Amino acid sequence: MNIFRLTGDLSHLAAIIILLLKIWKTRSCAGISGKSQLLFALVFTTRYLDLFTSFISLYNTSMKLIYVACSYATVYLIYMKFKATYDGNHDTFRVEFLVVPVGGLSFLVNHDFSPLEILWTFSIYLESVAILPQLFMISKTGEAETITTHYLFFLGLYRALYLINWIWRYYFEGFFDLIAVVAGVVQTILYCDFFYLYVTKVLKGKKLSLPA
Amino acid sequence: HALNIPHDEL
Repeated sequence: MNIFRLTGDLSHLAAIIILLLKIWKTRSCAGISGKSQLLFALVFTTRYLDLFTSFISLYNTSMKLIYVACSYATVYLIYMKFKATYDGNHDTFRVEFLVVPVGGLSFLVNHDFSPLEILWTFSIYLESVAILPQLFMISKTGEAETITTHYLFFLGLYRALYLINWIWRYYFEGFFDLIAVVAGVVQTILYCDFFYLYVTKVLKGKKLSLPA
Repeated sequence: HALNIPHDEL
């Protein structure tokens, strides 16, 4: 465990909590893509099946349980409790265009052709693109609430910190996971445009709105 | 053959 990995995990946790609190406090999930949140719930479910097969550490187990529980709570708030505020008309990204190719790829390119490993690979690939419905929704409506941009910032920062963690681990532990690294690079690149807008607009006190 | 490859990251 190095500082980049730890801050990455905490950044991920911050993102998840920010989103949950935003929805809970405002009693509304306006501007949030339920499809992205469903994909993240699927990501955590397929990745953390190893909770049943291997124990890494108390930290590892607790964080996995927290991530899974929070992602299901978020999906529940969007599709059940605050369903009336869910902006489904703008959440029109076709998720099958992500899930089907990612599913196929995880069968073709993986570390080991075993059920759990294929599901882990699927979750890594799916996570890298799971934010696309949310970004698509923002590009469609042309704006995002500031709190939503904080969520996106921490969610993007998390994988960027993991990239530094992987460089660190490569040099100091000889650890290298090509699948995670390539997917992590793709995932981080998808946030670059958003990071630019976040720094140039939101951090200067302006609302994130896109030119028409 | 292990049941799965241990992944220590989240």
